[in-house]
Amino acid sequence: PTLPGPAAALLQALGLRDAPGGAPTPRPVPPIMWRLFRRQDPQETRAGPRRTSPGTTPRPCHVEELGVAGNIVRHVRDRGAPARPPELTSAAGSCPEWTVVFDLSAVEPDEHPSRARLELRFAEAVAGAAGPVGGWELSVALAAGPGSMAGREAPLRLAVPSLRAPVRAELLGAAWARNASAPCTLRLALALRPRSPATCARLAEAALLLVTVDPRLCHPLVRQRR
Amino acid sequence: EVAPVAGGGPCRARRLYVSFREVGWHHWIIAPRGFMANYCQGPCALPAALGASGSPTFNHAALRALMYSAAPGAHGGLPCCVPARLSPISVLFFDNSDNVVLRHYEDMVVDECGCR
Repeated sequence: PTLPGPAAALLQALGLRDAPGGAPTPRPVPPIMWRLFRRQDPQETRAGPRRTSPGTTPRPCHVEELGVAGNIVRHVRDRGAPARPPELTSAAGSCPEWTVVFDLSAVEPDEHPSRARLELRFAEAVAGAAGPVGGWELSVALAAGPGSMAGREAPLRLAVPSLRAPVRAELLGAAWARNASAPCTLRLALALRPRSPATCARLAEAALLLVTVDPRLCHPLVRQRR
Repeated sequence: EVAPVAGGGPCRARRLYVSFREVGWHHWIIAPRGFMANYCQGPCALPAALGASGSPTFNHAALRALMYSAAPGAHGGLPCCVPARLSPISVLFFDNSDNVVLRHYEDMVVDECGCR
C-alpha cells in the first residue's frame, strides 16, 4: 500500500525501499544479531547493564564486535534447505554434496561487503557419536548455476575437528572475491568428508552473516575546513 | 509522544519519543520499539544566542541576535534553534526476504541544541 507522507519520508530516511511485510512465520532472532544490536545501539549501551563510559559512542560505520567496517549486518537464511535430500550418502557411496542458496537481492549496489561468514551446523549420523579420528574436512566452492562464477576460484578447504560447535568459514577472499559487490544470489557447493572411515554427517542448518558498509550513510568525522 | 513544553524557556532540546508502533512498523521492527528523537525549540534572542544555557555558541548567531536587539526587523530576524549535537541509533528488523538485518543510522537523536 502507498504509505502516508511522513511514514514514507521516514522509511526513505532509513534507506528502505518499502516497508517490509514482517517475518512470514515468527522465528527466533539469531543470538549473534541480538548481541550485535545490544553492542551497537548507543541507547541500549547507555541504558544496558554493560554501560560504556559516558560520552563514548561506537565508532561510526564500524562493527566493533566483528572488527570490520560496516553499518549494515544481515543474517541471511539458506533458501536451498527445503530441496536438500536427507540421505547421508550419495549414490556413489561417498558423503553427499549440498548446495546452499542465499538471496542477496536486498543488498544495494553501493554497499561494499566487508565480511561474509558462512555459519553451518552439522549433525552426526548417530547423535553423540565420537566422530572420525582426525576430524573432518569441509570444502566450500561456488556452485554452478546461471551467471555463476563457479570454477574460477579454488574451493576453500577447512579442517573441522568436531561437529559439536557451529562451523564458521570466512568467504571473502576465498569463494567470494574481496572487492566484488554482492551477487543477487550466492550459490555454494559444500562437502564434508571424514578424514578416516566413518559415517557421513548431515547438514542441519546454513546461514550467511554478511556485513556491508554503505558509504552514503557514513558522515566524515571531521567537518570540512574552509 | 511529546512532553508538554513546561514554561517554554530558551533554545534547548525537548523530549520527543518516536514510537514505531505509531507508524505500524512494530510487526517488522524487532528492536527497539521506538527511540528518543527529541527536537529543538525556544527563542534565540539574547542571551540564549550567546549560549546562556550552556549550549554551543555560534558566532554568527550571536552577531545576528545582537543586530536584532539593536534594530529588530531591519534584517532576517533572530537565529534559529537547531540540533547542535546528534547521536546514532541501531535498528534490528526482518526484511522482505525474511533475513534479520541490523542497520546503524547516524544523526537520529538530538542530544543538544544551539542557536544558528
